[in-house]
Amino acid sequence: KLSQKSITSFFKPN
Amino acid sequence: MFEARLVNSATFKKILDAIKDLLDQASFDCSESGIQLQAMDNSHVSLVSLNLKSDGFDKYRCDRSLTMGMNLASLSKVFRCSGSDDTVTIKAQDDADTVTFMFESKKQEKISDYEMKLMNLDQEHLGIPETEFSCIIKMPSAEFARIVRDLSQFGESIVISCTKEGVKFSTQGDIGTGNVKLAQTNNFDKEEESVIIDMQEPVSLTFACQYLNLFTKATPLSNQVTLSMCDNVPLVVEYQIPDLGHLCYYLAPKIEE
Repeated sequence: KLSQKSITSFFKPN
Repeated sequence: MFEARLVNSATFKKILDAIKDLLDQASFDCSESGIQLQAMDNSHVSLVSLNLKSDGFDKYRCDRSLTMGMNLASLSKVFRCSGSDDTVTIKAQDDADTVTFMFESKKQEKISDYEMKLMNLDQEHLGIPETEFSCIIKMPSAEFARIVRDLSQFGESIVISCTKEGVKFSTQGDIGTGNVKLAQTNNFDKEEESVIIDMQEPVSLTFACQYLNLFTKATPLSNQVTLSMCDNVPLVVEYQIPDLGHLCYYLAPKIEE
């Protein structure tokens, strides 16, 4: 089962 | 004082069309070097990054850096009032709470201006790490749009697999499956029509059709699109805006739990 990741799990706030 | 003039207002309209279905509102960060925008969609699955360099404008002046928060539906209403051959001038005073758009027709017989209220947006900038991509695919933007549109009819996700032979787009749904394979072309005469693959190692990732479709709204901006992929890293879909800058979309993959 695939789950959609959030972009914030790859890119962190500056 | 901020002032930016673009003879071809249609380019700005195309940029707006390419982001307005993904973002409700966004901040335009204006500095001496140009205009930048970075924003996530409401679901925080994708990120839009726009970069317009100051020397791409026909006139550009930015005395002090400023951030202009705008509602993109309102901005679209303003640009709907422009003619396709119009020149646009964007103006704002330092610390202003409004921005003015002036449209001038080719022969300057019609000049209109629209003042729009700015918004204070709580913006959060994300750091985008430098990535060594496993595969970089350059292909005609219209072909990419066509493939995404076709495959979206069958399933919610598209698997993009890249090897040195070519790139494969696949989907599956209730009614069956669909696959589109593109081979690398040897047609070096027509760069616009070619498919060029730069592969370090094969990669296969799954992405939501809904977002890929929204990214293809940028197709009118550029003949070519670049897809950059690496395992467990967001896909980068990049459209170069000739002489002005680029528009990049980042999309988080779907990953096995």
